[in-house]
Amino acid sequence: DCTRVRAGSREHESWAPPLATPVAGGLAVRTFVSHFGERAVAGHLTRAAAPLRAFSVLEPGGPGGCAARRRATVEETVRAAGCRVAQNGGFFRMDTGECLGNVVSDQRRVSSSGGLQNAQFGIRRDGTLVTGYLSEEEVLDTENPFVQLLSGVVWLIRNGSIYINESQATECDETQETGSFSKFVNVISARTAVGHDRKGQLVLFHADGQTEQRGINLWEMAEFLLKQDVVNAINLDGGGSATFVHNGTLASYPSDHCQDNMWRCPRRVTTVVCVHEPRCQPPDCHGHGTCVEGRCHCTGSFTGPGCGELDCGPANCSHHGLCMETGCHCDAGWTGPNCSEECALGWHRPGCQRPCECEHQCPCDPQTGNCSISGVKLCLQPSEATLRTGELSFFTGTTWLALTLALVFLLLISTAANLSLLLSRVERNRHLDGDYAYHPLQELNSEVPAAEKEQPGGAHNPFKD
Amino acid sequence: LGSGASRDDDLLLPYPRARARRPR
Repeated sequence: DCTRVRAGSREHESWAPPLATPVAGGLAVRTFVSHFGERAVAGHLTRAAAPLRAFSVLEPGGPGGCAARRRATVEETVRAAGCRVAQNGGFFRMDTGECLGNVVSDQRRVSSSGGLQNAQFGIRRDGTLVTGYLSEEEVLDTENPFVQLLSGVVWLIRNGSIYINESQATECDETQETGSFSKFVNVISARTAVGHDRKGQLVLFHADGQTEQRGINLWEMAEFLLKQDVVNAINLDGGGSATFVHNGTLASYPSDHCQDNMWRCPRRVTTVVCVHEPRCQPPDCHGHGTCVEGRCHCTGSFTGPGCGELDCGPANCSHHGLCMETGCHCDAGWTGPNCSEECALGWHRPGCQRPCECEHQCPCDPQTGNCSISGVKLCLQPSEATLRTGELSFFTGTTWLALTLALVFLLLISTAANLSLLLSRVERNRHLDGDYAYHPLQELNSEVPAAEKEQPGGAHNPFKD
Repeated sequence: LGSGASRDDDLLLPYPRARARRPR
């Protein structure tokens, strides 16, 4: 009813999810018959753990119900959704079936109120519970978007304190018929509410009644919730809309009459608040796992709560590859489960799948397959690796033979010359004994020279001897 | 007659039906 706020931040409370993942599937339904003044009022209080996975806002009759302006009883809506506990949700136009306020159902943005300032309750993608007033900008946030959201009228409890007076100032138009909003707050009737407690558990409240005859007003409902350790809560549609369904069966006493006034019939409403079996986030585990009791069991190298992250182990592909769904996809030249092994000689390409295509089966670059690489030993032809017998590299066999014979001949001559020299020396040395030797000259004409003296020094005449 | 659609007879409306002004 009140002003629209398009942008900026409005008064609201954000409750972060607990650090420790709560046990999924925890659901407690309590039935009460309490006295409010002198009135006995019957109702139910439901607590659900892990609301991100166990709570949903449903459109009437299934997805697309608000766009189709559909109305359906709570029993009809939950039949296909499998809700363990369900109640009526937000307000709607009786004549047209239009869903009023903001509606986000299972990550689908169904309708936006354009920043209309009525009490909101929702859950963001990271599990944060949001209660209070929101601008249109906050409703349409994409960084941490709402996965569930619906609008009520009157913020009952804010951060553990009753907030009804402040809500009247924020949510009602004082210039309209005076007293209508005040009457709405103070009249007794069937009531419903949604909120959360200090543990972050979702709380649904329902009380049977009939407007101005049975039931409770908003103050009494807020006080009851405070005693149940509810921290934040908003008021949802009441009167004939108030409906409580347990395991698919109506478990409350509607105040609307059937066509036959004898009986009471549940009203066809629009949005429904539903507590179901925990679902995975996202429900399909990103297509990389199976959902078992609200938890994703991932396949392949995927990990994370929603199987949306790849993990190839602490080695992380040794920085030589990419982590993909089937494991490490190695870069060229590397192989192994962690891409830590180089390709063996003779193989290249990613995963060492291709043999080198070099001549003479020579190795190649393990990354590029290039055959002209340095640092690799010369890859010789096998036929050139050994010499054949009798084949010379520079001379023919005949040439080598001639050369050898010539050298042998020279050796023989040298040997003969050396021998003759040796013999003559030996012969000469036989005549040499002393400091010098005397060698008489011989006359060719046969006369012996007149003077023939022995030389001093001990030399003797070998001829005399 | 004892089941089916309700009469929608227990109305609890926060704002009056007939509105002289559109929301600001």
